[in-house]
Amino acid sequence: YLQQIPLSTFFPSR
Amino acid sequence: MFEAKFEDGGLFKKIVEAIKELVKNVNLEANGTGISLQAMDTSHVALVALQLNEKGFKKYRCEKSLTMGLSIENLQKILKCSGNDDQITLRTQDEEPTTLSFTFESKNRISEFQLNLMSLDQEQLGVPDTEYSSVVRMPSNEFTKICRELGNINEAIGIETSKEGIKFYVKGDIGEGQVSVKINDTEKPEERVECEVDEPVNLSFAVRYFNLFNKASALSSQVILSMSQDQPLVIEYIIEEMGSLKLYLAPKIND
Repeated sequence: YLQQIPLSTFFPSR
Repeated sequence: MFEAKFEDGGLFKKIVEAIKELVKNVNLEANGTGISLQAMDTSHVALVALQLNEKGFKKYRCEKSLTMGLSIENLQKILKCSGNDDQITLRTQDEEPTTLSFTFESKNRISEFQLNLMSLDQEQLGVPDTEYSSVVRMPSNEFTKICRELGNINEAIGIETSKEGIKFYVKGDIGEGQVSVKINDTEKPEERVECEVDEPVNLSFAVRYFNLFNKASALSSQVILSMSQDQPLVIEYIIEEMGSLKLYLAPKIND
């Protein structure tokens, strides 16, 4: 099963 | 005062066309170096990053950096009043503008419109400027075609890189399949396929975002896919002489 990861997991908030 | 004149207004229309289904409201940032935009889609899975350099404009002036909050839908309504061959000038007067002015100019007509600006509180992500372990350049129409074809079979698409080229694959309820695109160095730059693979990757993505990204293929005959294992991919369209449109997509990962 493939789960969609949100972008905020990879890129920090500015 | 801010003023930016596109010699080719059709280009600005193509950019808006390319992002209109990904993002609704955006902050357009202008400063001395040019115009930029960063916005995420509502599900926070995809990110649009546009950079237009000051040198690419026919005329550019920005004394003080400013943020212009726009509705893409409303922007498009105004752009519909311009011809594809018009020159388009964006302009603001005040230090804290409430409207953005548009001038559309052709041989025999000049139109002026004002778009009301909005104050948008948008989350900005710090996208690191990293090296990617696989970088693939290929014709944008070929990438569009593969996504459309494989998207019929399953909603997730796999991408695998190797020194030999790039492979797209799907596994769905009805069956499975794969498309391999071979490296070539043809004389026609728009048909070239190049793979720089330091480390091969094997990643999965939701193909429906790619199908939205592919609206940007009108901007460039080539697309650049930059990937590292278990990291978001970047799909970049170079906008000749002006800058680039980068579209980021977070991967799907095995649970």
